[in-house]
Amino acid sequence: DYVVVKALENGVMIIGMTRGRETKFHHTEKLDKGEVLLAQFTELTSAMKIRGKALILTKHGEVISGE
Amino acid sequence: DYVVVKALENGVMIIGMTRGRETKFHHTEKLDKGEVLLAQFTELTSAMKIRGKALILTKHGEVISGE
Amino acid sequence: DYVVVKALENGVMIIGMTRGRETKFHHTEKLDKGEVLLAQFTELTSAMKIRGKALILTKHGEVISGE
Amino acid sequence: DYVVVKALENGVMIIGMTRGRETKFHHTEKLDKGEVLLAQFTELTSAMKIRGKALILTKHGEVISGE
Amino acid sequence: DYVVVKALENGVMIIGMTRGRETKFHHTEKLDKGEVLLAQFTELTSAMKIRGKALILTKHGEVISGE
Amino acid sequence: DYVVVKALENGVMIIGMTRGRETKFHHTEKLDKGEVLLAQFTELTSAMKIRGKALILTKHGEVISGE
Amino acid sequence: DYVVVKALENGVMIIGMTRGRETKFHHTEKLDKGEVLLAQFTELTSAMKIRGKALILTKHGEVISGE
Amino acid sequence: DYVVVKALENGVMIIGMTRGRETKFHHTEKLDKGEVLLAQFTELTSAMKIRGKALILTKHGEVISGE
Amino acid sequence: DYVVVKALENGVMIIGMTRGRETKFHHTEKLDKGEVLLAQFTELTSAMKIRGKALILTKHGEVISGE
Amino acid sequence: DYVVVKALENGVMIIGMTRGRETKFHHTEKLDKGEVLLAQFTELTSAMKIRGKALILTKHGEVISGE
Amino acid sequence: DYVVVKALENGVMIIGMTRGRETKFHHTEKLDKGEVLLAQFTELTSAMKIRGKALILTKHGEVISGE
Ligand SMILES: N[C@@H](Cc1c[nH]c2ccccc12)C(=O)O
Ligand SMILES: N[C@@H](Cc1c[nH]c2ccccc12)C(=O)O
Ligand SMILES: N[C@@H](Cc1c[nH]c2ccccc12)C(=O)O
Ligand SMILES: N[C@@H](Cc1c[nH]c2ccccc12)C(=O)O
Ligand SMILES: N[C@@H](Cc1c[nH]c2ccccc12)C(=O)O
Ligand SMILES: N[C@@H](Cc1c[nH]c2ccccc12)C(=O)O
Ligand SMILES: N[C@@H](Cc1c[nH]c2ccccc12)C(=O)O
Ligand SMILES: N[C@@H](Cc1c[nH]c2ccccc12)C(=O)O
Ligand SMILES: N[C@@H](Cc1c[nH]c2ccccc12)C(=O)O
Ligand SMILES: N[C@@H](Cc1c[nH]c2ccccc12)C(=O)O
Ligand SMILES: N[C@@H](Cc1c[nH]c2ccccc12)C(=O)O
Repeated sequence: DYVVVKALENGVMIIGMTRGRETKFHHTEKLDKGEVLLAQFTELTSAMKIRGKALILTKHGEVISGE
Repeated sequence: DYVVVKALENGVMIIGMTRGRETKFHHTEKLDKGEVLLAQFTELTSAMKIRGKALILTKHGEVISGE
Repeated sequence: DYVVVKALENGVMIIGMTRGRETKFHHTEKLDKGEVLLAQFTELTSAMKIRGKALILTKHGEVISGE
Repeated sequence: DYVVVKALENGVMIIGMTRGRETKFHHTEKLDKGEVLLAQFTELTSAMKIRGKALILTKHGEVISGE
Repeated sequence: DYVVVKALENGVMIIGMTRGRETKFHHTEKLDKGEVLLAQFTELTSAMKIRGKALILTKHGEVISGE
Repeated sequence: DYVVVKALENGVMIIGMTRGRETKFHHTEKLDKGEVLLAQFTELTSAMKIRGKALILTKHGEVISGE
Repeated sequence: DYVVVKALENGVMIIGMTRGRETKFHHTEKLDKGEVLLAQFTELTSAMKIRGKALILTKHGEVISGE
Repeated sequence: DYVVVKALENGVMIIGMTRGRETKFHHTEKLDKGEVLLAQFTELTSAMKIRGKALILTKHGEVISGE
Repeated sequence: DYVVVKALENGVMIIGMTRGRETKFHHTEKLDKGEVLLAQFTELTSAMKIRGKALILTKHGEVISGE
Repeated sequence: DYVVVKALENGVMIIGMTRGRETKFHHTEKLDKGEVLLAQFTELTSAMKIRGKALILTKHGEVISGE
Repeated sequence: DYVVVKALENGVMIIGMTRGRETKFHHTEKLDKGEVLLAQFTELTSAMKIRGKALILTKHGEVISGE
């Protein structure tokens, strides 16, 4: 499973959150407008948080964050 | 399996509930309006509760919480 | 497998029932109007009972409880 | 595999029948009108019998019992 | 794999037949009109016979027995 | 995998044929008009022969025997 | 995987061919008009030959032999 | 995986080719017009060659050889 | 996985290329016009090259080589 | 799982990001206009970042980066 | 998983890139106009680069390189 995030403005953040007992932010990837991140769920990452205006493609459909 | 939650107002909460004998709240992720959380069911999390107004995309369709 | 339950009134209850020889209620999650619960079938939970008015999304379609 | 049963009247019964050599009733869950039961086939339960008027959602479609 | 049988008259019989060398009737479940049986194929049951008027939902479509 | 056979006349026969080196008839199930048999392929049964007029539902579609 | 063969005339033959180094005919099942054979591919049978006029249902569609 | 070959003329040949280092013809099955062969890919057979006019049904669609 | 190649002219070549460190041609199958080859990807073959005019059916659709 | 990236201008970059505790850039593949990269998620690569104008085909649909 | 590449001009290159720590070019297959390459992702190949004008069929749809 992976999701597709396209930044619609500068400074979009995709935050990876740890799997297991503690839920912490382990990595934040910043995108400039137009940049795209393709990110899997992994042994380390069981949740992701997205800040800023971005188009997000998932297996359940599309959603636009930041509005 | 993961679900997609887009906050439609400030202060939306996605609450992870523990798998196993006891059902407790192990983590609450707060979202501001427009922020999006992508959250898997995991070894730790077998249920999630969502408070506040949010768009929720799941494999069984969409639903809007908080109304 | 998980189901999606959106409370359409206060006091909706999702009751987890134990897997195995005995069928008991192991946990009841109460929802206020608008709150949403996403709940998996698990090693512990092989049936769920829903009381009160709620929208329930399942792999076999939607149903509204409590009417 | 699970099925969805919504009681359309009081006193609906979902009867779990044992897997294996003997086919016995191991548990009967009673539902009041509007209540919904989501029940899996399990190591213990290889058949279910439904008495009373209920809407039943299954992977092969819907059927209304009790008529 | 399970099938869904809704009795359209009293006295409908769903007969479980044994898996293996011998094909015998190991259990007969009687249904009154309107009652529904959900029955899996199992380690014990590799065939089922249905007598009387019933609606039968299967993965290959519906059929009405007893006519 | 199972098939669904509905007898359209009396005396329909579903004949189970053995898996392995030898292909023999190990069991013949007779159906009266309207009776339905649901029969799996099994460790013992790798082919079935149907005699008489019957509706047969399979994963590849329907066929009527006996005409 | 199984195929469905309905004889459209007397004397239709479904010939099982052996799996492995040698390809030999290990069994021939003869069908009279209207009879139906449901036959799996097995540890023994990796090919089948059909002679005579018959309707054949397979996962890739239908074909009529013998014309 | 299997393919379906219906001969549209006499003398159609389905040639099994060996799996592994060497690619040789291990068996040729000849079909008369109207005969049908259902042939799997196997431990021995990783390619098939078809000569003569025949209708060939595969998971990627139909093709007619020999024209 | 297999592909279907129908030669639309004489002298069509399907070239099997080796899996692993080295990519070499291990076998070339020549087809005359109208002949069809059904060829799997295997432990030995992880790529195929097709020369000459042919219709090629694959899981991603059809393409005609040689034009 | 793989994605398809077609550069719509010169200097498009597909950046592979490491799986595990640390999220670093392990490889950057530069594409000239018109060049296409097909890239899998792997043991090493659990996320990819795309800079510059490119058409990106994924299992969740298409997106154009760089605008 | 494999992809289909049809060269639309001479000199099209499909470049296999190594799986693992290092991303290097391990093999370049050159195609003349009309030639088709069917290439899997493998233990060795986790990415492919395509130069020159070609039609590329993938599980996510078609794309034409080189424009
Ligand atoms: N550490 C948590 C992260 C998480 C995943 N899904 C969640 C849903 C709600 C809250 C937290 C989470 C876990 O692995 O389970
Ligand atoms: N601890 C419970 C949490 C849970 C999952 N699904 C439920 C449904 C109802 C009540 C509780 C639950 C379990 O793992 O099973
Ligand atoms: N303890 C039962 C709970 C149950 C599941 N499905 C049921 C259907 C009917 C009655 C009880 C049940 C079991 O695990 O099997
Ligand atoms: N004890 C039986 C219950 C059962 C399942 N499917 C059936 C069909 C008919 C009769 C009984 C059954 C078994 O496990 O197999
Ligand atoms: N005892 C038989 C029952 C059976 C299954 N499918 C059949 C088809 C025809 C006749 C008998 C059967 C078996 O396990 O195989
Ligand atoms: N004994 C044979 C029965 C059989 C299955 N499919 C067939 C097709 C043709 C002839 C015989 C058969 C076997 O197990 O393989
Ligand atoms: N003995 C052969 C039978 C066979 C299967 N598919 C074939 C295709 C062509 C020729 C022979 C065959 C084998 O197991 O492989
Ligand atoms: N012996 C070869 C046969 C083969 C399969 N697919 C091919 C494609 C091209 C050439 C030969 C083949 C192998 O097992 O791999
Ligand atoms: N020997 C290579 C063959 C190959 C497969 N796919 C490719 C793509 C490009 C170049 C070579 C290849 C391998 O097994 O991986
Ligand atoms: N090293 C991270 C890379 C990653 C994957 N998905 C992510 C989502 C957000 C942030 C980082 C990531 C991991 O393997 O999990
Ligand atoms: N060696 C890299 C090749 C690779 C695959 N996907 C990628 C995406 C971007 C950059 C490099 C790659 C790996 O196996 O992971």
